[in-house]
Amino acid sequence: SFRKQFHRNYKLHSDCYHRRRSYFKNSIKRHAYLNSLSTDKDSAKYGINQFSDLSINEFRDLYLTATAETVPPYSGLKTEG
Amino acid sequence: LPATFDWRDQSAVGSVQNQQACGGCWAFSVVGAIESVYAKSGQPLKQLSVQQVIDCSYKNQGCNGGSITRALSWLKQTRVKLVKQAEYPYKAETGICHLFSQSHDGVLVKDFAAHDFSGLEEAMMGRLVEWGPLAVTVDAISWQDYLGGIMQHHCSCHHANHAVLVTGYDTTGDVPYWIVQNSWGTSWGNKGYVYIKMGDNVCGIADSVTAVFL
Repeated sequence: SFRKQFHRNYKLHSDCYHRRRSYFKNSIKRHAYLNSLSTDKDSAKYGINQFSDLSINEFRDLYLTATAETVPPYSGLKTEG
Repeated sequence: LPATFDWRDQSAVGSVQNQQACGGCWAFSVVGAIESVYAKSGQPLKQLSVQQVIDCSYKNQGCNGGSITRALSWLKQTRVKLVKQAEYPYKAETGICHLFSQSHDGVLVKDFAAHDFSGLEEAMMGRLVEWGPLAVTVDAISWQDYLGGIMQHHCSCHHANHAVLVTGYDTTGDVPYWIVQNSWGTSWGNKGYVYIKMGDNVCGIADSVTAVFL
């Protein structure tokens, strides 16, 4: 169902399939943990999405690539220019 | 300040983009902020080129990563005009920088302001309303599994690693939250948006906040 929904074309029982299945299972465990601590009505929900067959490292390497410079605290003074 | 505010209601926010397999979030947040401030000034909302920033902002690493402030420093110092997306389409990979003549139509960045608003999120609300959507960095490790709702826990502020665009806020409910546009497509989160609790610097949303002036 996941492969169909997110257009994954790796073949059943291939090495790639087993690796992705392992990452997918890990993500299911993460969802259970994250949701168990988010019980409020408006709290974030965690579950299966397009990133569920990525390892944490793959996700970080591919999507979390921004760096932040140290910036001064906001003082309320106009700093333009 | 209004209890709820969203630049989308002023038709000043572009549609949610999908960076695909390119680590160009920093360019998407910068270009999204520029598009919005341009529209805020009364001009029609137009889609500007993210690929131009990825290819040409030489102090950044293209699809391998970059920084909001370095990209804006480059735009300000070189006075490169940001051209339309249609003229320099997105390819989801770093390419060779295409140059345009100075007479070519485009949007020029006059200045920008980058500040740490941690502990000052109410002031940040005011700057959002006054200056326009804000490009921010966040720690987005836990965003891999996000489906929707207001992110209140499991989001540390130790290490900024992702860039997004804050377009509004809502303080009318039990949990006030920032409205944040991401660049992972509309199937992620709340139609491409994530809501982040206000007041506790959740995900480090207030640590590095950048506004653009045109």
